[in-house]
Amino acid sequence: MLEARLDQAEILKKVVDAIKDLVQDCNFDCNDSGIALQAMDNSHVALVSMNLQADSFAPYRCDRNIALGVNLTSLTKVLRAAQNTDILTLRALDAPDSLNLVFESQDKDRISEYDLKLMDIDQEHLGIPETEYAATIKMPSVEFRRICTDLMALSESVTIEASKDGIKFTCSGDIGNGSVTLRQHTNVENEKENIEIELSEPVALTFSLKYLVNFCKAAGLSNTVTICLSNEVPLLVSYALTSKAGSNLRFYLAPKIGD
Amino acid sequence: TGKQQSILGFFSKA
Repeated sequence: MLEARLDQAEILKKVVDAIKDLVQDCNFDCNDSGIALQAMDNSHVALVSMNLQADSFAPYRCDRNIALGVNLTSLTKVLRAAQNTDILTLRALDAPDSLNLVFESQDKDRISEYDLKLMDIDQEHLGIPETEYAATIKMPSVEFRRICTDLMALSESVTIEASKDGIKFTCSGDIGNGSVTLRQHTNVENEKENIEIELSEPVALTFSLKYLVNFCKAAGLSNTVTICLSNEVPLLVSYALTSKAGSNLRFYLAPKIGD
Repeated sequence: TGKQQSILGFFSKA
């Protein structure tokens, strides 16, 4: 059986909120190392991958591999009943037809309990190759969201160029064109404001802004976002879910290539 | 602005 207790319901609420417009139904794959989710959007352009390691929960118990087939719209309805600061416990049997969710207020004066019906989802699992990215950018997540939404007002695509001069986001549309350039920046007093750029070779790739703006719904999960690029491979946009390494929400986006 | 690629062209089915 599965029993997983999260100290803050906020994490799961925000994860589901961030991905529910990209993915409708997906399996939460539970095993002794934690809970993972992988799903593509309907048009197979983007891939969402979530990992919540067992050490993100206390306690965490999962004796066998369990796939929880969940409709995210339904899960959203149930999670709406949880306050951000509630303690959230997920429970399921080994071959479950429902997922039990318990929300407890921090001072334990309210306990809510819900059962969510599960579904059988036959989902393809994709192997994501280990990639040494040519460019890695770590920046404030709200700043990345602002760049994407600002550029989407002009165009449906953005070209991201990484060079020794910095990271340049360029778009052009019917009303005109625009660009934003980021340079490495260290704020000694407020590390969250830092922009860190690691570059091993120049990169230039074009992506759909509609998807990038969608990924930015995860900005509430983490102050910083990590963006990884290599020529002719999908872009990786990654948000840390907890302070523990390995628990993250990742989005991969296939590029636009050629004319 | 280029042709949208599919993620399936990059990641193989496990």
